[in-house]
Amino acid sequence: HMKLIAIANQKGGVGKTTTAVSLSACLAALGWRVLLIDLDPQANATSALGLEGAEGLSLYRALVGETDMAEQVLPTRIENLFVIPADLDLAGAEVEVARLENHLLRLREVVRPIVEDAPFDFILMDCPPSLGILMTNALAAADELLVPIQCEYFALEGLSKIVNLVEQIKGSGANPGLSIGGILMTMYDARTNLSQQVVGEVRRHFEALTYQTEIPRSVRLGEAPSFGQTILEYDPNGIAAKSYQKFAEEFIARQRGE
Amino acid sequence: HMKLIAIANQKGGVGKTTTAVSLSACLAALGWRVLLIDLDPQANATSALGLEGAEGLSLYRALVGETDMAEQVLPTRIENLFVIPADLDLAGAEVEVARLENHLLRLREVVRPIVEDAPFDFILMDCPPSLGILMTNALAAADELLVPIQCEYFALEGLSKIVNLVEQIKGSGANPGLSIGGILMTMYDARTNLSQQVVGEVRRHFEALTYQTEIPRSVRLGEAPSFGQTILEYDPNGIAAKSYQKFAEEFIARQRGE
Ligand SMILES: Nc1ncnc2c1ncn2[C@@H]1O[C@H](COP(=O)(O)OP(=O)(O)OP(=O)(O)O)[C@@H](O)[C@H]1O
Ligand SMILES: Nc1ncnc2c1ncn2[C@@H]1O[C@H](COP(=O)(O)OP(=O)(O)OP(=O)(O)O)[C@@H](O)[C@H]1O
Ligand SMILES: [Mg+2]
Ligand SMILES: [Mg+2]
Repeated sequence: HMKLIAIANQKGGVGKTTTAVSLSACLAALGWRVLLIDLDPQANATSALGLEGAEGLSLYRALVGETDMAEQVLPTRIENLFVIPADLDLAGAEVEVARLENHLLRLREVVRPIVEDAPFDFILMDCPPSLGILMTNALAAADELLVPIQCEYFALEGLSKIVNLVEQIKGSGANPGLSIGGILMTMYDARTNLSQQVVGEVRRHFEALTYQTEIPRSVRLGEAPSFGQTILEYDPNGIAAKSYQKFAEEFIARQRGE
Repeated sequence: HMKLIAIANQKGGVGKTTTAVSLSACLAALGWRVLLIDLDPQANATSALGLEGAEGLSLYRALVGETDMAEQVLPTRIENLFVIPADLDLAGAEVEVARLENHLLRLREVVRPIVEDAPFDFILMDCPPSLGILMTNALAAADELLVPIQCEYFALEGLSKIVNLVEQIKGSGANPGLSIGGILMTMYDARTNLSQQVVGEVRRHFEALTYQTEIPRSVRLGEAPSFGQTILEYDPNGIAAKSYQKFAEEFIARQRGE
């Protein structure tokens, strides 16, 4: 059964895009067929895979109903990994979608043909840092949520907000089946008390949801996108690639219910 | 003459809130009367000053016209520093404001009485990480923009987007006088090539706009908000406080046209 997963956290800079790209690459390397949808007008996931917003392709036009979403699917140089790139027009989609009748369910309708027909095992959506319409649309469409959180105080404070938002989306009837699939600690710096305190807090409140794997702070993850490479290509034997590979295995085990 | 400054960058986690709070505190300590408006539904600036969203106060209700913005102004324990706190309802403001006739100029209208009558030298607006309605409203209202940017590749990539957005707002006639007042490098880590490369790139393309002061990466800046303290209160003799004080002096010199 195909899973549609939103990688979301309204707090900015917590590692959503880095996790979306790295997890996609790791799953594809393990043989799973993955589609990554870049829902962020910043188009960071698109450029991290070495793609510029391809000419004429546009998630924006699919969202407002001018084209099919299936036509926006692009292969990448990585086997088993496909992407729907973002474009800057997406920022304009917020205002246009807000004015539609059933604006919360727009993305869910538009992505439905891909969910039903396409040969993917996982569809991952990289969400923008916001509580706006693109984010709520992603939550209304997704089966579950993966929440990356950096080991910082503001990110910790924001966790309750996303948990509340999920409850609201479930309660509104827009997506009663939505659940938080997991919480991933990112940018963990073992040398600071702050990192340890934040990890302790998150584990105490969300023990079952928080993955065992913690992604360490590593400058390699910051360097890779400037070459349009994933961490598996840029620094395959480094601690960052190894951590994301370990996370991908833990992610799959959890999907299997182990 | 009072200046209304938007602290904005659609890229998440670049140090907007940390800069808004630290600069406000430094300016207030130098004797300037400062109002900090928290435009982010995450309300990080509000909590960094040790305030929870005060009961009944709400920027949201002022934006949709139910109350005056002037009634939302709160003193802080810091002399010369006042704040208009954020509240989570702000996230709902995006959809409501989008439906108004002249939605781009909503904040500009609502903040006008404060700009004209109030005794502030500076009004700083901490913006959310987005290209959405709250951010474009802030750009339509502001005299100038202060753009914090972390020393990372995605943040560098985003700089051209914010420059284009400013041109669009100017060109649309919504705010012909808007300009980028300055660019501040944050989270600078002298040990990594990445930081040095990004700083080099930003200075090459935006030499005159980029402040000389660079804010170093310092865990103290991450710890201070968990105590509801500014960096001047939490670690007054550390490198982070000293850097923001140096930045505040450079900021004032530039405001005076030196
Ligand atoms: N584990 C890590 N160690 C060091 N740097 C990291 C790590 N993870 C991500 N980064 C870097 O930190 C910055 C923020 O990460 P990223 O852009 O993935 O976060 P995001 O949540 O997607 O941000 P936004 O909210 O803007 O979408 C990026 O420059 C990225 O390269
Ligand atoms: N110079 C610095 N050194 C170390 N940590 C920092 C520094 N500046 C900010 N931080 C921390 O990095 C994180 C991101 O900073 P901050 O929240 O101020 O960014 P932002 O741009 O306001 O984020 P958002 O896009 O979510 O509004 C915070 O946890 C903050 O405490
Ligand atoms: Mg991102
Ligand atoms: Mg902020």
